[in-house]
Amino acid sequence: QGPLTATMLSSASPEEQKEMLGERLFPLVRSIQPTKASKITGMLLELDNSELLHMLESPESLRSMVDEAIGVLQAHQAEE
Amino acid sequence: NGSSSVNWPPEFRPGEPWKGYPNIDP
Repeated sequence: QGPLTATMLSSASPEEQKEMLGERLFPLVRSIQPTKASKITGMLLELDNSELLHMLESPESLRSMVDEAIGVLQAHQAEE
Repeated sequence: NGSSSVNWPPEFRPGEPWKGYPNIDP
């Protein structure tokens, strides 16, 4: 299973593209934040696919986005 | 604000179809 590329994504429907990205992102997110990986991955999938592809190749980018997502999620949950 | 925010964010579960962000509008 090689790296996911923009070319591979371009042959899929928009929903399938997010699904393919999510399948790759989820294990990485889970290694950073095991308890909220499902929600954080769901949040990250709101981003542009090009950004998501970049995050798959850049652990630092992914980690900073996950940190940011955790902050947003906590703020959101605090409101409820 | 709206009650729909309770469902946010949708959870991604590996192996399941990604439903994405449907317009929550009951």
